[in-house]
Amino acid sequence: MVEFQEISPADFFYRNRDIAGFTNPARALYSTVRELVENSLDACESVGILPNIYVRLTHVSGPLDRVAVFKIRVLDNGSGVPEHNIPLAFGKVLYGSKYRLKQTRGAFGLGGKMAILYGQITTNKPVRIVSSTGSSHVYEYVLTVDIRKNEPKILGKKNYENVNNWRGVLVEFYTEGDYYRSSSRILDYLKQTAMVNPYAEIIFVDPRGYLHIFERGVDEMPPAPKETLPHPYGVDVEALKRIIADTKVKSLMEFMTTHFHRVGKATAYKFLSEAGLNPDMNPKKLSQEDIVKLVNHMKNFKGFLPPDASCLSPLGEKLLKAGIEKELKPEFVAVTQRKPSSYSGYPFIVEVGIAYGGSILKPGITLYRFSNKIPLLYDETSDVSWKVLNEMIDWSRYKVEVTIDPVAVIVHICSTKIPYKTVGKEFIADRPEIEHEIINGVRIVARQLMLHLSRKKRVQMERAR
Amino acid sequence: MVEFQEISPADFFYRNRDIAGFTNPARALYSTVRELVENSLDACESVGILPNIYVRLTHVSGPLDRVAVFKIRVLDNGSGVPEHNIPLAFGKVLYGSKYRLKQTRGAFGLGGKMAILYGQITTNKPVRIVSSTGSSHVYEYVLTVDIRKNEPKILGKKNYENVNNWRGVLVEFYTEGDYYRSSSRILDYLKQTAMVNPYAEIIFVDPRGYLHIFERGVDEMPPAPKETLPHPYGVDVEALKRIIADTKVKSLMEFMTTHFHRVGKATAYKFLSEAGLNPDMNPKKLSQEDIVKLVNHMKNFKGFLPPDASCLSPLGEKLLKAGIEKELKPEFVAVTQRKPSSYSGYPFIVEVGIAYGGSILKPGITLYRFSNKIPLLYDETSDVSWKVLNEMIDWSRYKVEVTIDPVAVIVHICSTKIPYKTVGKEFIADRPEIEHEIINGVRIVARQLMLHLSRKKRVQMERAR
Ligand SMILES: Nc1ncnc2c1ncn2[C@@H]1O[C@H](COP(=O)(O)OP(=O)(O)OP(=O)(O)O)[C@@H](O)[C@H]1O
Ligand SMILES: Nc1ncnc2c1ncn2[C@@H]1O[C@H](COP(=O)(O)OP(=O)(O)OP(=O)(O)O)[C@@H](O)[C@H]1O
Ligand SMILES: [Mg+2]
Ligand SMILES: [Mg+2]
Repeated sequence: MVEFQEISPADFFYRNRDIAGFTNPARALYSTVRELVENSLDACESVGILPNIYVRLTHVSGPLDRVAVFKIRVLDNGSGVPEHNIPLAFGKVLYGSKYRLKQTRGAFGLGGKMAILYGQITTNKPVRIVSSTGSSHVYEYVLTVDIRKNEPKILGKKNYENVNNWRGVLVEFYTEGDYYRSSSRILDYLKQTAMVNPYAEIIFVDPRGYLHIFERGVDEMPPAPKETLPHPYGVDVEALKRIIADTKVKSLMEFMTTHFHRVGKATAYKFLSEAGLNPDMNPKKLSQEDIVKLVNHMKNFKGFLPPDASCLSPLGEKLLKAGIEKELKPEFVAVTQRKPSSYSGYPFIVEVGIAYGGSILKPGITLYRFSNKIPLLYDETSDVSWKVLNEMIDWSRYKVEVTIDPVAVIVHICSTKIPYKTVGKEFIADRPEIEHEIINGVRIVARQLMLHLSRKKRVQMERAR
Repeated sequence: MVEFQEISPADFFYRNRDIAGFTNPARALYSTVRELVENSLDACESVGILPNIYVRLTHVSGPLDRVAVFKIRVLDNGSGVPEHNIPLAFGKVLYGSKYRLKQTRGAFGLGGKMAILYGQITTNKPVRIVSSTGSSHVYEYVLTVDIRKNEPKILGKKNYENVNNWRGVLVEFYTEGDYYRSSSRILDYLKQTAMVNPYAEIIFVDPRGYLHIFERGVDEMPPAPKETLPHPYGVDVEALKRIIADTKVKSLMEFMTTHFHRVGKATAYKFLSEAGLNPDMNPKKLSQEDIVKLVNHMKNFKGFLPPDASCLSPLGEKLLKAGIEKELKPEFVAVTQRKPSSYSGYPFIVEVGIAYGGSILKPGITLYRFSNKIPLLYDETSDVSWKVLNEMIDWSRYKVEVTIDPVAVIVHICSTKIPYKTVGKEFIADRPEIEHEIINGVRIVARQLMLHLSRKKRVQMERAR
């Protein structure tokens, strides 16, 4: 007798937690730190405030050189979470505020919950969330995740008067981890986060009680990312049907100019006539066949302006160069920011840096990958940047000896949608448009390195005489 | 004003369909064929019947050498789906019959729906399902997936008298695809599926109308995989709490022997005394701290018998060798089946084959990967087998010249839970226990190849005299 079953999204990601980056206690501890720090950075950015993030990992019980129980505490000065959203934001999988078309670190409505869930299934203890949005009160919740139902179970709730006008979030829970095995990755993650978020201050207290301070490098927030409208090139039938169902406009002309990115009256008129559709027709009157026709015309019409990347918030060449110099202390750095491009209607910007020598001691090419200012430290050989560096760049052309010269290549991609191949955000798919920008970015900075290396060689040869 | 949102699992996988292997029309067509064929093979296996699977891909409109609209039709003679489960099985994401602890190709309750969903969002047409479980009636449903609600929308429903006593499933829908770009992968997939499922007959009619027949190689089904109980080593707090909540037994002794794999009275008694727990205690009386203690003791107790792999259904050395010989026609084949092992309480068996020369023309080592009799054709460089072949085997020790000799290595892993790293089942995580079995399996067959190569060389040298 075949038994059918429906499982909740929390149950799905509990059963398949290695797919979300929670494979074993060492890896889970890393994922826990990254998911919480990324939430805090997003929160500060959303209210344009210089981030102050405090991470404390305390050893609670068990051996220090193996799997043990830890307490994790992350405190930020970001937007905070409104009171009635707190239990769901931290207790319901596939719930969040980042399902918009906007450059954010978060994307799935899952990360924070995965960390909390892993802590719960290894220690059976609840999570404590304290937050205020700067209102008159501070709210505290103690809750667990009902995994089968995908719902928070509130065990306790308090509120205090917000005497210090505090705003932000404190997350605290217990989890099984293996700090001995994951400490170098965790410290690398924080170091690289500081490198591409130089306006953030991060304080990390490790299980031995050591204080690691990643000081603010600049005192100014970069322009905030903005939410944008979908581009016609990225539309499919489902997306179009939803826009039609929710729209208040009464004509196809207004439909095109209101709901799509960079579509003005002239473009809309030209498009609709080419598609053979009446500009005055009510979009809700489109037949099922018309909808498919409209989607196909949208994908193929050559007259749409490409996505505008003004909604994005890249690092910028100045900050990228400064970050590389501060972290890697090389003898030479070159950076470049590629012109904005797009894939499937999503705008993106690629920024590439190359660094050589100085404190970079490891021979060969070391790759540093970033997406939306998140360091990616796992599965590098599956990533599009790795593929570019290893299969598409002839390093000998740039006088770089790939087994001897100490070179670092830094690639940052920012977009309203990063094409991660995994739910754990480990590596990025090799979309042709993105590959194209990375190749060209690497070529530009590699050429500058080549000039530096040949200049250096000339100087050495002259000295030898 | 921060806007929070909950999205359904269908919405999540619609928005992130590239994470499930539906990246572009070419890749989506491949994923569509594989998901439906794997469902049919599981269905036949579940009722112990020799599979007859018919796949037809018809070109409907658009160019034949680029993105176009296709109709896909897959018919099997498997278990069929009971009438009231049909709409949910094909219209609700995270719904299925494979959430059991049993070796099946399916695992996520998602694959068939992803294919149907992709067809729906590219063509706006519904899916037609016809099925019977061999009862007096055959049922036909025409439905779409309500993505926002994650529910099927039934557009039409018929039933016929089952005059031929038919049992099985027919799935039919329209989808955007790119056969020109994905045909070689689709044919490879079917060829390799035939290689490791020699008892199946697969007929594929491609868009040009060509018939590809993959004939049955053997007329006997292998022993069917069986559902098994969880092993103590694989338990976490959530899993234990569910077993406690659902159990009818009244003592911890009975709890251990009833709900866990290979735990007899003597083992249970020894375990409970070592854990300091009373064998007569009612499991529902365990405190929250006791539960955590119990989980930790279960993970660390040395006296449990390792997971028994009699629930698994491997290929077997005879069939693996025959499949390799039939498909690759090499000059030499060696195969080995490793002893059963386990990771995190899940039993698994690794089978490795090596083939050399003959019709294998491509110089170098070509890797063929299989998990639960599914061919894995993407992202090989991220897979544990690739890592083993490239980083852990010194081929020169086996007299194999890795840039010249035409060698194929075949790795099959079967388990009650395959540690896929992605929802699209593209590659397998490098769990140490699995890595260990693959390395040793490869060494065994590589050694046999070495003997063959040195024998061959000796013969050639003698002839040269
Ligand atoms: N420190 C924080 N400050 C403010 N809001 C937060 C914080 N942490 C989480 N949130 C809120 O909770 C929501 C859920 O967070 P969660 O990490 O589970 O998902 P996400 O960040 O939206 O996406 P992802 O799964 O990619 O991380 C967020 O969208 C955000 O609105
Ligand atoms: N051809 C078929 N014959 C019988 N049952 C089927 C068939 N196709 C699908 N089903 C049923 O529908 C369910 C859902 O299928 P679906 O492919 O969506 O998920 P799954 O196979 O369980 O897991 P996965 O996502 O890993 O493929 C299956 O579990 C099975 O019970
Ligand atoms: Mg998050
Ligand atoms: Mg399936």
